[in-house]
Amino acid sequence: MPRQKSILSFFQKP
Amino acid sequence: MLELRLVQGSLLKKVLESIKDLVNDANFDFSSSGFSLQSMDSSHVALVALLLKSEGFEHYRCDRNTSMGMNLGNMSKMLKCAGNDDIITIKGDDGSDTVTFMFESPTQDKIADFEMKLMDIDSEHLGIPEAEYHAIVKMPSAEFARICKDLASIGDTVVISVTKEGVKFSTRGDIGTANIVLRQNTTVDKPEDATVIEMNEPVSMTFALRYMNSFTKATPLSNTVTISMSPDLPVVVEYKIAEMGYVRFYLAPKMEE
Repeated sequence: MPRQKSILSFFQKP
Repeated sequence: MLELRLVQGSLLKKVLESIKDLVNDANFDFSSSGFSLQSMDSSHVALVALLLKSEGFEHYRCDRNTSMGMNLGNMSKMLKCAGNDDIITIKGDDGSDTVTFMFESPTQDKIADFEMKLMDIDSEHLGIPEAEYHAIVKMPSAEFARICKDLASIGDTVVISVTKEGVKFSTRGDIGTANIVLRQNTTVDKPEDATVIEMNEPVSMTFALRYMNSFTKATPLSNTVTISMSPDLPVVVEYKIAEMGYVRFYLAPKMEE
């Protein structure tokens, strides 16, 4: 089963 | 001093209804050009970005950039007290710990004001990089909502695949599988009924239907929805708000480790 990624792994904190 | 008068108050009601189940608390960022909001859901899987430009307001005054933390559930409770035809005015004073929503009936014979407590929110404003998308599908928003609802009765995840044949939505669950294919269709009477597929390269990605279904609460905001996908990037599900801005939902994909 594919795992749910976090949005934080794509968009960076400033 | 902040004062925003929105003649079409129902728009703000619809915006709140579209995001309040995904995000509990958020900072509303007001500037002279309009107001915006960016917030992740509590599981950090999805992100909402809202923009309402000042041009869409009958009257818009924002003397200095300011950020107001609001509980969206509470805000929704207050906005539900506004009639669908009411004019809504948002008012705030520098340094105040409250915001006022004023509702005026179209005939001006009923005027209400609701004052809501603000809250301090530690928000992490994320940088969303500009991206080139492999595929962008524009389709009727009601059709997208129907597909997400139908598929969620069969499975938990949807695979969205765009090829030159069309866009395919697939799911599988304990009781079986489902595939829905939409072909590009621009020969329609009304442009909002068209399905338009812009594809640079084929793409296929997997997403949680629970989130997709939550995004479709924005359906009343727009007749059309745009779905932008690239491998290894969150999908963007965008509902444009006529002449004012947009609500965009970003959803992280499910991926093989």
